[in-house]
Amino acid sequence: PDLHLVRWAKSLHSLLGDQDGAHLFRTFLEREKCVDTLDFWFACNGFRQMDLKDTKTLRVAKAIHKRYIENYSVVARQLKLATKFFIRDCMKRQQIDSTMFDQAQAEIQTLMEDNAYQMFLTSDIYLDYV
Amino acid sequence: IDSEDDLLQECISSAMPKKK
Repeated sequence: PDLHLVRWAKSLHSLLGDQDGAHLFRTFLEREKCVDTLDFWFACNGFRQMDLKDTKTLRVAKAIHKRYIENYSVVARQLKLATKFFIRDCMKRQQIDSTMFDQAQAEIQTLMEDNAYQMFLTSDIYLDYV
Repeated sequence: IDSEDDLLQECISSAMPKKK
């Protein structure tokens, strides 16, 4: 377990690459009422791996857009206006691309690294696990 | 047809780390 904890503290990526780490971070974000940021981050990764020829991919893009971008969700509120416009434009023209959520994901990731992740490493949830 | 929520959940789950 010690190795786990050292790895989780190394970077957000190493935390999220580990099943137990991602689960514990999710529990923490649920309590902080911003679990959507993590779900969005994973949804972007999942979307990037999808086949653009599959009709399902457009439906998933629409679902991500509706759930996280076009409302006042915790994700939408943290994204730059230009980033939201870009995604909205892609959706309007139905021009789906594997990288269409990359900028939005990068913005959310930076915010998670600077805020939620730092808070997590000093939280009782993490320290109790230690 | 899967609902929007199911599709989204499936997409999120596909990217979650698997048990080593």
